[in-house]
Amino acid sequence: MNIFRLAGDLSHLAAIIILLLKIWKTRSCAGISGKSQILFALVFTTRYLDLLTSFISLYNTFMKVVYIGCAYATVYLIYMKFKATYDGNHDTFRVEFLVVPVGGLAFLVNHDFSPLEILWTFSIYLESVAILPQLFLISKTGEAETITTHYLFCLGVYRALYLFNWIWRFYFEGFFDMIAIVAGVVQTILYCDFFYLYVTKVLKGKKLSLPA
Amino acid sequence: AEGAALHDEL
Repeated sequence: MNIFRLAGDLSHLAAIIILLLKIWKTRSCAGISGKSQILFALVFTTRYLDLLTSFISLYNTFMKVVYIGCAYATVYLIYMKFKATYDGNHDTFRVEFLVVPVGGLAFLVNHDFSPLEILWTFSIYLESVAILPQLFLISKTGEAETITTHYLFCLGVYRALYLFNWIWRFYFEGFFDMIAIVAGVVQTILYCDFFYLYVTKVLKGKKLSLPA
Repeated sequence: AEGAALHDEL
């Protein structure tokens, strides 16, 4: 554990909680892609199956359980409790175009050809692109509520901090996981355009709206 | 050490 890893995990946790609270407090999931949230629930489910097979630390187990629980709670709020406020007409990204290629890649490029390892690899690849339906929804509507942009910022910062964590671990522990690193770089790059808009607009007190 | 038999990250 190093400071980048811890800060990354906390940023990830903050993102998840910001989103849950936004939906709960406003009683609305307008502007939120339910598809991205289903993908994140799938990511956590396939990655944290090792909860059943190996114990790493109390911290590790606790965070995994919280992430999974929050992911399913978010999906429940969007598709059940506040279904009437869900922006289904704009949430039209075709997720099969992500899940199918990512599933194929997980079979072809993995550390070990075993069921748990293939599912872990699938989750890493899927996480790197799971935000695309959300970014697609924002590009379609041309705007995002400020609280939604805080959510996206925390989620982007999380993987960027993990990149520093991996540099740290390579130098001080000689550890590197090429699958996680490459997917993490891809994931972080996908947020760059958004980071630019966040800094130039949201942090200056303006609403995030895209030119028509 | 490359790869990961035990994934200790989240």
